[in-house]
Amino acid sequence: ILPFGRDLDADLVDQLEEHLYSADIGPRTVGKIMEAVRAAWKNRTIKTTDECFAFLKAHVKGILSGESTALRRAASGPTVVLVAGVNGTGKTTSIAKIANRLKKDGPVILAAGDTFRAAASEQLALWADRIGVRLIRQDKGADPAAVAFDAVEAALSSKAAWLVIDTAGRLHTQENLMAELDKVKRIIRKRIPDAPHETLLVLDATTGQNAISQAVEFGKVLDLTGLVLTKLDGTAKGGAIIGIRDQVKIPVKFVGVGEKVDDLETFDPDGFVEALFE
Amino acid sequence: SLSKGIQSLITRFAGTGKLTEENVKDALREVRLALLEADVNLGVTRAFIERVKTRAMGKEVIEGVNPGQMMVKVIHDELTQLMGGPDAEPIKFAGGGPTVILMAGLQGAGKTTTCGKLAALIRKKHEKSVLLVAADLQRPAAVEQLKVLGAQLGMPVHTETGMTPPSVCERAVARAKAERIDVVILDTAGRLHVDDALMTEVAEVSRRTQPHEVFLVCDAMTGQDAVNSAKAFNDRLPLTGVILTKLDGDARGGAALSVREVTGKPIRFVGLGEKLDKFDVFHPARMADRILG
Ligand SMILES: Nc1nc2c(ncn2[C@@H]2O[C@H](COP(=O)(O)OP(=O)(O)OP(=O)(O)O)[C@@H](O)[C@H]2O)c(=O)[nH]1
Ligand SMILES: Nc1nc2c(ncn2[C@@H]2O[C@H](COP(=O)(O)OP(=O)(O)OP(=O)(O)O)[C@@H](O)[C@H]2O)c(=O)[nH]1
Ligand SMILES: [Mg+2]
Ligand SMILES: [Mg+2]
Repeated sequence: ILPFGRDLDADLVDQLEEHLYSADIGPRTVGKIMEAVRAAWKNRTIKTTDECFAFLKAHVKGILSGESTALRRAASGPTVVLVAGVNGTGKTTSIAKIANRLKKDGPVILAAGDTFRAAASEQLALWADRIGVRLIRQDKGADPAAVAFDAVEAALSSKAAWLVIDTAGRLHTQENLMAELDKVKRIIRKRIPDAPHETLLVLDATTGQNAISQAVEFGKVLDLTGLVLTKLDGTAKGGAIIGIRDQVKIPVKFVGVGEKVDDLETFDPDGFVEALFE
Repeated sequence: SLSKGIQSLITRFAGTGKLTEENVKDALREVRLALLEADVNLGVTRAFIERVKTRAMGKEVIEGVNPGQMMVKVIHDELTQLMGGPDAEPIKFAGGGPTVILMAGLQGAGKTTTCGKLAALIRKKHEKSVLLVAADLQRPAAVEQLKVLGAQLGMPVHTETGMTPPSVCERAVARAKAERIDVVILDTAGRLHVDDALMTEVAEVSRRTQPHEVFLVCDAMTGQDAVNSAKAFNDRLPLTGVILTKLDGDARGGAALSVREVTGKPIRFVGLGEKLDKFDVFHPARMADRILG
């Protein structure tokens, strides 16, 4: 991005700021980061482009690290994972990828909690078949809370290790749908007091500043324990998650890097930051 | 809101007679921030600010008119004009034989749902028959998804097995010709603009079906990357327009301006919800209001 080994000047610093914008880091967060860079430059802590990069990477890594990417486990019985997010972000696909990973840990059950969208449960059924895990589903139009309840009962009685619950895509501006999500959470909690043990918000790396609103608003209804950042195999950098960390302390746990079942990685802040500055 | 912000800034210059570089500088900084917060691409934002500055400079501040109001009007008009003329272009129907419409875009943008919406609109507004074509052979249950929508609409869905997407589409167009169906809508798999094999595949679909309309379906909450994907799709396909989806959310939709700037193609329709009737022609002035915030 910036030529190596050059002394910093106003133009280079401006170019750097532009690069931060192009990664979807957003004006507020870019402002804060550049303030730190300009201060370090002014007091001569950093003088060259290399030093500037090192400073920047350390600064952003500092924002993103310090939280575990491991999934929380239930003290006993099945660990329940609830997955939510706006339409088309990659929830269903990510669930298949995550479930496939969890399999070696013990029996996994999936719940087809999207009872609204055309062929939603068919999509998850194909995935469940493909990876060899059991799926709990009901007819289209069923109450998602009823599916969740059924699935929890099945997980308990079959002594499953994991239950991962898919939900329909929804916009955080849709009050009735956010209320529906709250109901699903409460139904699960009623049956297993500590559940859901893990609640993941799935975000699309191509999304801009709206990702922050999504994290904040979904966070009001659900106790979000992790983020899944998908479609990082494209050219979008997913920098919105830095702005998110500014507002809510939710760690990124997984990233999606493709459409196949193995295209899932545990979030690595170092790797993410390196890619951010490529 | 931006309008209020600019009004209050420029009120202090009332009575200076002209909008000058100095007194618009603060206002333009406000606009720049608003556009970046709205996800407008940085380069596009810069070019837009320059144009606004040129248009605003030297404008006589009419007696009794608040310079702030003048500034807001210049910004709003410039953005509206950029987003497209007052009337969205109508669909280009074929002179004879079926009209072919190709839907393309990134994964999860809303293509399949939009195929259903467009089909519903065409039947309602133009009273034409539609054949939906399930050419996404890669996503699990994608064909099933389109079949469910077709069933909801009472419209036929063309499917084939053991064929590549370009061949499915070619066969569907031939069927429409033979059965005298007016419009063919081709649903394609979501793909990354950096996936050369898949970009070649969709270009092949276009080459073999010679569509009358090629729509890039774009999610309204897309950020800075909108310019990258839009440019790539525009390079590989003869795009005739853009459809912006999920506008019922609270994303400001700056991607709309970025895509418009980088492709030069008009935004034709907007998706306003998940149901098939949540679809409308694009209104440039409304979009300008929304982006400016
Ligand atoms: N390239 C890429 N595509 C992805 C990734 N994750 C998901 N997808 C694709 O994104 C599209 C949407 O994925 P879904 O899993 O259906 O998304 P969803 O959030 O469940 O969608 P709704 O239930 O309709 O809200 C599909 O075409 C997926 O194959 C990823 O990491 N990379
Ligand atoms: N709220 C809202 N949701 C929409 C809109 N358009 C599509 N969706 C939803 O967005 C999600 C993705 O829609 P699809 O039609 O499956 O998207 P796609 O582009 O075909 O996805 P791929 O084929 O996987 O690339 C679904 O949950 C749709 O219901 C819209 O205008 N508003
Ligand atoms: Mg889904
Ligand atoms: Mg589709």
